[in-house]
Amino acid sequence: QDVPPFTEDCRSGTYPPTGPTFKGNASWYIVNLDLPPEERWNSIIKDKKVELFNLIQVIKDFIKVFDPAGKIIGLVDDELPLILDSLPSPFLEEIKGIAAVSETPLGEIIFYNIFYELFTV
Amino acid sequence: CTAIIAEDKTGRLFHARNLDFGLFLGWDIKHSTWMVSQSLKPLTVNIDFQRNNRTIFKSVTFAGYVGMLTGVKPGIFTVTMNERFNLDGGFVGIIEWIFGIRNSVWIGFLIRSVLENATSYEEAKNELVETKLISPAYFMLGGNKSGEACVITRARETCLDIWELDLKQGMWYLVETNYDHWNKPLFVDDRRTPAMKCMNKITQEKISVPTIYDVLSTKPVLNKLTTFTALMNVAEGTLETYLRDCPNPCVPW
Repeated sequence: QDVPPFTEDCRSGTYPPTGPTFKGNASWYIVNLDLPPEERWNSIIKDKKVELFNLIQVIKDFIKVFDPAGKIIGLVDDELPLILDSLPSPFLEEIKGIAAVSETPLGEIIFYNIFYELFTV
Repeated sequence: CTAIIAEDKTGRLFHARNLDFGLFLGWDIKHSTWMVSQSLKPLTVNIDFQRNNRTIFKSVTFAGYVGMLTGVKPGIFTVTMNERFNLDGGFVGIIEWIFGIRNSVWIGFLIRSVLENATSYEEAKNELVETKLISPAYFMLGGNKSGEACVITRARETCLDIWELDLKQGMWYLVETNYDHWNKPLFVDDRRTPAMKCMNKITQEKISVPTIYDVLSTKPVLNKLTTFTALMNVAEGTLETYLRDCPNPCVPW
């Protein structure tokens, strides 16, 4: 199964999910769109602050392999908030709120939010 | 990613996906996993977006990521997005944005706006077809009426193709991975053929949330990059999300 062609038979009876391919359920949250954008994600980020820090650290460690001097991270922290301050509302305000609650540099939260677009190349 | 929209014999539409992300972003030798994929799993959250204490839409995303890639507007439509890799990719769109050309929309933000504001399948479809994008993409859109499902293949500026469900021709499901449906997938990354093989084996008579989960649990549709499986039923407005793992032996993508 590590090389093509495909070899596994179609699975059956896997639902409800259990066993080694199931790692758990995603937890539910409410985002109240009546709140100011800066406050909408507060409860989620308070719960997931450590996990968010860990992900960003993994990405930073990965970048450091190619850029030991940390120039790219410096650009992300210092320049990205200036360059992308024109992100549309309410997304920019929400991102600023997330950066504040998670105590993470704004540039790193912006980078996380544009990661998917970056990787379509 | 692998996304499936299917219609059963009674006209009910199911929409499901595996979200695969993190290719080449660091391999954890000890745990035999991609590091970013592994770190995204605990950040996966289901969100009920409400206004005036009423659900507007439901979505699964990563905590801190304010755009949406998967969601259901109960009773109206479901939507997912898959990455479309292209040299004229998101990197170009981001550079344009930085240099002040800002007539394009960020994909995650577009999907969230569509989930928030579109009031019908057709309106959602028009938005996804016509809006200029920062990066190319595949949009999978399902409605709440028989035959309402399509895969929209997008370049950054134009819509390249709309592939519709066609029940009269016996096409009761659509499978989209990360390749244009009119081209063959890369032979080392063919999740489409096994997914279709399993869908054909299940048949339209037996398609349901549990059987679609079976398809999305079959390797290589399930692989080392798979972060979560999301299952949506538009009529009931339900969204179920399960975090996934792919213990060895398992394909890396």
